[in-house]
Amino acid sequence: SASQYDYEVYHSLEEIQSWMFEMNRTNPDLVDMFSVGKSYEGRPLYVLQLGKRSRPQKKAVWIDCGVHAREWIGPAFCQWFVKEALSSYKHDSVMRRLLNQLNFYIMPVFNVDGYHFSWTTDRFWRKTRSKNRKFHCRGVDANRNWKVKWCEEGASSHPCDDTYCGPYPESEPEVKAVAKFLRKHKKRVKAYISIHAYAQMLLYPYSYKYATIPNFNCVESAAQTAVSALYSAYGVKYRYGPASTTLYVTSGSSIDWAYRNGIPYTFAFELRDTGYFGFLLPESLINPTCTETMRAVKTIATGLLKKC
Amino acid sequence: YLYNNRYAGDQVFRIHPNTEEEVGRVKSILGHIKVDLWQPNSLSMITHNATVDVHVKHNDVLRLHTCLKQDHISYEVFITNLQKEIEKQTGYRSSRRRR
Repeated sequence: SASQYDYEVYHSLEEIQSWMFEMNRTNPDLVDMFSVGKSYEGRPLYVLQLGKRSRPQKKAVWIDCGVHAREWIGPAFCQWFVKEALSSYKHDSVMRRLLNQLNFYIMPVFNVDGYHFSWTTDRFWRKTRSKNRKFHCRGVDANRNWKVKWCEEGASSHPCDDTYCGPYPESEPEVKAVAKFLRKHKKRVKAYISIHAYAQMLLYPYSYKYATIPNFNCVESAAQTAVSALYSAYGVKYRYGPASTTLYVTSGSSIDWAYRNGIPYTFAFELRDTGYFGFLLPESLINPTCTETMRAVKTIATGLLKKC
Repeated sequence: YLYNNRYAGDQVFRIHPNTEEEVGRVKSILGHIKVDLWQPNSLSMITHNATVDVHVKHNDVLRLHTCLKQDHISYEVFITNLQKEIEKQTGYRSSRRRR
């Protein structure tokens, strides 16, 4: 049941999905659950909507986790966020204000097929599980498949590469479903956050070019405030900045697409660590990693309620 | 074992190419061994002064050690037995569950 669910261990896709149903069942006034579509292998793409049902046109924040299957700390954070938001609504005035004034769309596992495969077959699988007509290799990098500068620098057109951009933009049903949802709700969604690992960075557009976004000052300030909040938990340092210069140039990424789609604040978190455990971050570090990231995400969301 | 013990003896190397020439050598070495790049995500993104984390199958471990040593490229092994780390990450819990 919800109260016995262990948020400090990694969970399989089945466990996460039944947890989502339980969150939906036990929190009727703050949670809604829906599917934005089906994955390549036909699994539902579930999303939890968190927020007080006060008025229809509330601003919204989208958070997706598990775009890359092997980055297990991502889904762990999305579950942690839901747990924290619901459990602190009554006693934390900041969280209460956020849930009253914003809706949060939480997608704990974006790449459901890949995540399932990383639990059952290949622990270090990254891509989706779509088949390719000409090659035996499977999968597309779901963070190179968005319709923004698609398949240019920093993506590969070879189906066997880990950064394969796909046969065409939004070829992956998972990408197409989320893009469709965000296009439909673009007037209300004011922040897009995608959770990845590992590198300890907070990245914002552009990924595909060395240029400054028009609202740079507001986004830069939000990122700086977020990494300071993160640091305040356990003194862990995150670098922050435009993805192209802070990490490397990549095309077809979700944060660039969301930004170009009109969402003014789009971020990619690269959670712990910087390469001691890599993708194998132990379960003992789920708590501190999620606690510090929670502080960062709360400051980003709080910033949306102010004018910049 | 988890994953049918398929990662037994696999290792994760952290390579530090310090010059453009070493970057070229690392790209060439990794281009001839089937590796799983952890950071960055593709050979084309390897640059000097940025580390390269790469997962190598157990039967290619010795070969990679030899190549990097021959070219005097700085590196260390940060996971010496991947299977063990995987078991540690979730294996403990599943054995608890088995108990």
